[in-house]
Amino acid sequence: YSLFPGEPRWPEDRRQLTYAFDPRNALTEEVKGVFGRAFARWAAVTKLTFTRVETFPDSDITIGFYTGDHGDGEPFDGVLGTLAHAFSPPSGRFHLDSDENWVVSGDVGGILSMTSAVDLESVAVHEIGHLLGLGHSTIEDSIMYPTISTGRRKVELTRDDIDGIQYLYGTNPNFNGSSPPSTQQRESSDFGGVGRM
Amino acid sequence: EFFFPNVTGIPPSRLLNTTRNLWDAFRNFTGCRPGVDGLYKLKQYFQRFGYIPENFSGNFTDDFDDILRHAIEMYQRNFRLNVSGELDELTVRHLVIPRCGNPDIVNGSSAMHGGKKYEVNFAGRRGQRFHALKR
Repeated sequence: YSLFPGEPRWPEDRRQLTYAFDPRNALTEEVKGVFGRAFARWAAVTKLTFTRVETFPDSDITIGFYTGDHGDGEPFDGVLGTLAHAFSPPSGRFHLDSDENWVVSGDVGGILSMTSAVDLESVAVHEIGHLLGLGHSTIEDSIMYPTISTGRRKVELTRDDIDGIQYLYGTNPNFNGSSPPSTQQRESSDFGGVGRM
Repeated sequence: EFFFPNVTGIPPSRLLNTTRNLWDAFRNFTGCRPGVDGLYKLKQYFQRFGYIPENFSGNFTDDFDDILRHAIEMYQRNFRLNVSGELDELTVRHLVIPRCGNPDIVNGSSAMHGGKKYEVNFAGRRGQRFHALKR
């Protein structure tokens, strides 16, 4: 794993974090639930907690889908290319490219071999890692690896991800510390990934 | 409009229009070596993700120069590819994979190697010499 320069992290008095969605996106509960599951994966291994709130400007973490130039100097580039980005602590800004074909159910594979479908939860788990202070990893199976092929679902934290986040925030007392499942056992599937690689 | 319950819910017309992206043009650079032109967009790609310093003040040319070669080497090192400094097929196929927009290298230092840091510096604008140092 890697950390941002200076190892920024959420301060001790801000470990019970709130998140909210840009109301202009008018997201459904199903879509919001995907983010809830993604936050829960990080909360399970650290002392951090994440609570959804409706007050967008006042929340610690703000989530929005935008297209092209959306005002932060990092414009999105249309379908595929860059999918999302997030800022290091304590910014809390989490932006996703609304030009992607986001799949929200986790069912991204099995039928079409080469599509532009992108699993939303996979990207959300990755970007939350940035929001919490993790940089990119060279471990290809890790959540914090920079690329994700279309049609691939990768949502389970690996040992590398867990080591990184626990270095920053300590361990969840309820985390049993067992090693995550092997690559073959993890919830991961791809049909287009191999082709694109 | 952009959320789908599963992959079968994506309209075929939308898929047909979106199976290629702007980075797919990089496939044309497969096998490029010094002396081949048309590469300034690839330099912009590498700069976006930190492989060429953000404060590089010169204009990118289409030349396959030391700036590009060192960026490719560092990219190959970060993604555990064969470090050749050349745009081999595997490197180019990797370049076009969708990815996070956050840079891999921040402030000229890559931490993607578990503590091994690679620092990049320009020795000066004249001649655009570019060095990669392993610490």
